[in-house]
Amino acid sequence: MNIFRLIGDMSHLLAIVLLLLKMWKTRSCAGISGKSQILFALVFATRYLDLFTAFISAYNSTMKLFFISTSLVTVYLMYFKFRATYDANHDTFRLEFLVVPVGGLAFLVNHNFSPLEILWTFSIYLESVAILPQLFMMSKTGEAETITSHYLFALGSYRALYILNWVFRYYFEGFFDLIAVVAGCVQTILYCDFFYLYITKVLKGKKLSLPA
Amino acid sequence: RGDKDSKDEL
Repeated sequence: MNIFRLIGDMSHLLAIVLLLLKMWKTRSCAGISGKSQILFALVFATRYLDLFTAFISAYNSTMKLFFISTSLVTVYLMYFKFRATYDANHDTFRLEFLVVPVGGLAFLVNHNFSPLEILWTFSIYLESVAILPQLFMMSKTGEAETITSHYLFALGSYRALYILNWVFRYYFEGFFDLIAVVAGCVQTILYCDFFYLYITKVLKGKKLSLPA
Repeated sequence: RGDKDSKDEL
């Protein structure tokens, strides 16, 4: 554990809490892509199966349980409790276009051809693109609520901080995981356009609206 | 990849 990873994890935690608070306080999930949230639930469910096979630390297990359970709660809130506020008309990204290629790639490019390892790899690849339905939805509506942009900024920062963590671990621990690093870089790059808008608009007190 | 190595990450 180093400082970059700790801040990265906290940023990830903050993102999830922000999203749940936004939905709970406004009793609405308007502007949030249910498809991205389904993908995140799938990411956690496939990655953290090692909860049952390996114990790393209390921190590790607690965080894994938190991520799995909150992602399921988020999907429940969107598709059941606050379904009436879900903006399905704008959430039209086709999930099979992500899940199928990512599944194929996980079979072909992995560290070890075993069920748990393939699921872990699938989860890493899927996470790198899971935000696309959300970004697609925002590009269709042309805007995002400020709280939603805070959520996305925290969520994007988490993987960017993990990159710093991997640089640190490479130099000081000799640790290097090519799959995680490449996928993490792809994931972070996808947020760059959003980061630019966030810094130039939201941090200056303006609402996030996309250039027409 | 050692099992413990990357599975300590979230």
